[in-house]
Amino acid sequence: WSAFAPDFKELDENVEYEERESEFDLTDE
Amino acid sequence: TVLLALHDRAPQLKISEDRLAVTGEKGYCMVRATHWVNRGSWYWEATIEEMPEGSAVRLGWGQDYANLQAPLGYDKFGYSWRSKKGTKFHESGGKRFSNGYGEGDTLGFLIILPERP
Amino acid sequence: NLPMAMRFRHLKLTSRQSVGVFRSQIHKRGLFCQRDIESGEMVIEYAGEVIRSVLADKRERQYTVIGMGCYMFRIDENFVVDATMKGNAARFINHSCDPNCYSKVVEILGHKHIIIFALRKIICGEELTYDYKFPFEEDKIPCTCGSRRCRKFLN
Repeated sequence: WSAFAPDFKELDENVEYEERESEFDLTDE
Repeated sequence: TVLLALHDRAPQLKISEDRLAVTGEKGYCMVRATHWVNRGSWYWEATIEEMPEGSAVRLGWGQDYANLQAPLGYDKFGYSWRSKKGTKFHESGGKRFSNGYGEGDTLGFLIILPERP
Repeated sequence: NLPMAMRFRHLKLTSRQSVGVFRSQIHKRGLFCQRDIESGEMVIEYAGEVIRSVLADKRERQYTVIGMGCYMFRIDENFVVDATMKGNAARFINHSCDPNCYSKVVEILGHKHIIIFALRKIICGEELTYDYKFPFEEDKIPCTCGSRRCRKFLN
């Protein structure tokens, strides 16, 4: 069932997402 | 005296005692200043006294509706100038504007609004 | 009646044995139980990437643009679990207006977890469903749960 999304990663528990400085920018310089 | 507002900000930000410094950990968000303008031309200046290693900041003008849970310049209600690479932002679009800035630099921000509100 | 933290620690080991993913004609995939489950038991955590709410809207738009199904679950007004690219089998649990499970946000050691609990005794082989409780919205999503008490729409 991981084929559901390309390069899907199975987790055992929640992971905190580390935002990048360019997180909200249209393009990352 | 223009200070960082205590209430008009993303609650997860930490404001210093003298209300001239702000620290964020979890994600990029915003604090507004205590003063606002709604007509005519206005200019404010800030000298960067301290920027910890690896930190970044976006300074500028933000309207009331600018999303506090995002950096200034993310939506159409804000215009910012970033310390890293000196990029300017509006509606998440970054454009080359100057070299990067940091400790010791003094930055000026001019806004020109119509005389009538 | 063990403390939540103990039950949660135990959950990581057991949930892989308790649930399985099956191919469902109606919803493409679904979650089913591989053993009898007692009423009130912790079944599985809806695990994924914890992101700030403001990022969820952006990501949802990005997934929609590339036609990828979006699997997200709101923890509270500040945080959302995004299980689209990283998650566990819980992401496949389908909605039912007459569910046999329910979801609950439980705070354990300062972290909030979305946990699926059994509403009643569930017999081995049954599909696991919970009521998504989507907020009421204008543009409707038809519900295909087919249960007697179906509300016809998810939102």
